[in-house]
Amino acid sequence: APEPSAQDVSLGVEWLTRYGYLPPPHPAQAQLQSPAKLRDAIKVMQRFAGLPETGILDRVTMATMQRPRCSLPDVLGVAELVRRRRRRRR
Amino acid sequence: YALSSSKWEKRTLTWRVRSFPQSSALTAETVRTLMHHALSTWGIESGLRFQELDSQDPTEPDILIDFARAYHQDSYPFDGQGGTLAHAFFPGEHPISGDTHFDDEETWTYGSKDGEGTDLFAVAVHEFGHALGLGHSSAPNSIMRPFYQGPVGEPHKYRLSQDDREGLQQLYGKVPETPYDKPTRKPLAPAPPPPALPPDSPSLPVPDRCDGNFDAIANIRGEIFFFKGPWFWRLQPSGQLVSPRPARLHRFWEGLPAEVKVIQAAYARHPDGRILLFSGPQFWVFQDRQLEGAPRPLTELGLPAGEEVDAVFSWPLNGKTYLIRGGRYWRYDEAAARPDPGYPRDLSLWEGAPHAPDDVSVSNAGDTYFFKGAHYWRFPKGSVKADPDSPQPMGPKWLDCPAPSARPHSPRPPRATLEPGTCDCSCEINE
Repeated sequence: APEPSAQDVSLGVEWLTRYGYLPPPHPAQAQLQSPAKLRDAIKVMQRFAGLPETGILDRVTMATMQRPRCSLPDVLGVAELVRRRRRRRR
Repeated sequence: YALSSSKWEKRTLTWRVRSFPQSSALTAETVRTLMHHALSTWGIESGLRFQELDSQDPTEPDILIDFARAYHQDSYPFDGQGGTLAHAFFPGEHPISGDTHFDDEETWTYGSKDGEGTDLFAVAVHEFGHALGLGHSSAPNSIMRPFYQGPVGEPHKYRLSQDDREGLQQLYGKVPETPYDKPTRKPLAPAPPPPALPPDSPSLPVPDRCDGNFDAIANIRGEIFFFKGPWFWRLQPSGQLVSPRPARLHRFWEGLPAEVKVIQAAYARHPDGRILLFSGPQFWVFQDRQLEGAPRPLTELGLPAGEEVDAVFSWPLNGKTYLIRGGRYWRYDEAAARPDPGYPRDLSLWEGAPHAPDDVSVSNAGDTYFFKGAHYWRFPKGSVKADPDSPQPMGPKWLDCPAPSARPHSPRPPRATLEPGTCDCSCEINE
């Protein structure tokens, strides 16, 4: 798939942050968003949307972000997600 | 499924629609009915009960429903047509907990083909899932998926997916067995919401259920129906009213002729579950909500030609059906499908029963209740002698009404029929 444009990436990251897939940015920490983290976030979003979990911000994934939906985030608090992951690992 | 970190501790939640859609063809009555169905979808699987508050009721409901646009004083501004459609707040002690907001700039529809507008019922079921504590789910057929999946069919036929039921039962446990005898059939499905009326059609004045004086009262598959003129109320086995507002008689009982203005008596026939509605010297037989065949004469049940009934009930103890007119009653043997000989008899054999009752019904616990005016007389299961403390006001026990105050005009209980045997009572002319 063609590389997504910078604008798509920016819109995509904004959307993923809004709906809980990425932690909200913090001006003081400016934590870096590793490409792997971004890819994971895209995969989880694709699962909620019923799309193939490629981890790539392709055209279909970008178009899905425009579909009518509920305003609430899909992932309830990244901390909650971490807790669940820890629980699963245990 | 995913759970938020909160749930309601109480099991009866109140709700009210505070504002209605301005840019959709749905009437307020349709919106309220759709909200009732959407809440009932979760209630049926959890034992949660939902009680609609009247618009005049000053109580703050647990679930306050609004149609709003753009920024509406919470942290989720809407974005015009498309995009975000609605949101709801998880359970909690905050005033906004449980509240549910729909974007008023969407074209909300009911029963439209897919692609036309946004199906209000489907989105409402989703949002009430949040209001009860569920997060979004990625399960393929869950109603809690974040993206709108189109209409989900007829509201009164819709059932939650397994994923949604499991998430709900994580929060609220499985449906508790009701303490009543399990009705042998499912309660009647609520009528579909009314079709969109022309925007300025006047809504008919509805009677006040707390006045009593019902035309007919019947236990139909575990629910008590209270009929009055062209309206009726439904009381669920849990003791909750389906809605404080009455439903339309002719919209629900499909095929009931329009010229039938009043239902004088009603009962559910045990052997086959048919429901019989009586008016004048005739009765109509329904299979579920659909009329079955032509009206039948009351003479078939043993009454003289031209006679009418005040009350009819089926007594589970002997499988007989009792038809009451004034101070007399006839008895019909459902199993033999013929009237019992030796009738009519004097109603005073039901010790303490009121003359010409509005109707009689047997509760899910098996007690027999005579209703008249705003009062009821209770006959314990298997007994033909009224409780000594009868009559009692029916409003607080049956219809979620305040106890009648000692106001001079509050309806006094009508005099019961005489006890059998001689009596030396001196009846004043106006007693």
